[in-house]
Amino acid sequence: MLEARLPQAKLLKSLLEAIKELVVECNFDCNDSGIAVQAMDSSHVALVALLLRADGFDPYRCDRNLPLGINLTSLNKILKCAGNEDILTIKASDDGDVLNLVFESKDSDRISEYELKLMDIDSEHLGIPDTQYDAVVSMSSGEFQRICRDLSQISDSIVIDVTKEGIKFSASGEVGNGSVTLKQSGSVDREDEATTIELQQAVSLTFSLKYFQYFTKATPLSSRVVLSMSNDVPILVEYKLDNLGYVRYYLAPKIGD
Amino acid sequence: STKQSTLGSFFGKN
Repeated sequence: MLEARLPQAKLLKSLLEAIKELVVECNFDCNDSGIAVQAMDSSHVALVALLLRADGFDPYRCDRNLPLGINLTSLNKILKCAGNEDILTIKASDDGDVLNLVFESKDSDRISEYELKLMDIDSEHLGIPDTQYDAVVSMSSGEFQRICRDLSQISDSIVIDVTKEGIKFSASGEVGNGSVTLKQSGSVDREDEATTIELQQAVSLTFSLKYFQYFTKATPLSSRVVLSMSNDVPILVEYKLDNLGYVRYYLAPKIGD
Repeated sequence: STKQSTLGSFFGKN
């Protein structure tokens, strides 16, 4: 059986926001080390990998591997019934076909209980190779969100060029073109806003902006985002969750004919 | 011009 408790329902709500535009239904794979999700979008262009480590919950208990097949639209409906600050407990039995969700107000004078019907999901699990990337850029997640939003006015594609001087995002479309360059910064007052670049060799990649806009739904989960890139391979876009795990997205590049 | 690739050409099936 599974029993896992989070001090704030807001976290699960935010996680759901971060994946529900990409994926309609997926398995939450629970075991004694935590809860993991790996799911691709329907076009097999983007993949989300989510990890919530057991020690990020208090308490956490799961005796054996338990795949919970969840329709995210349905889960979203139930999570709308939780207050952001509610204590959230999820429970599932080994042979059950429902997920129990309990929302408890902080002073414990209101307890609401919901059951979500589970489903059997035959998901395709991809093996993601351990990759040494040529360029790893850590930057403000809010800045990344703004750049994706701004350049989506220009085009539905974005070109990312990384050199040791900085990272340049550019778009070219019918109205004209635009670009935003962030220089590697060592002297900003706020660490959250700094851009740092680890570079083995310069990279230049083209991506569909639509998917980046889905990924940036994870912005409330972390003040930082890390973009890991090598030429002609999928980009890894990672949001780390404090003391809990991560949300990672992989996006296949657009490649020249 | 560029063409959208898919993840299947980079990541193997488990």
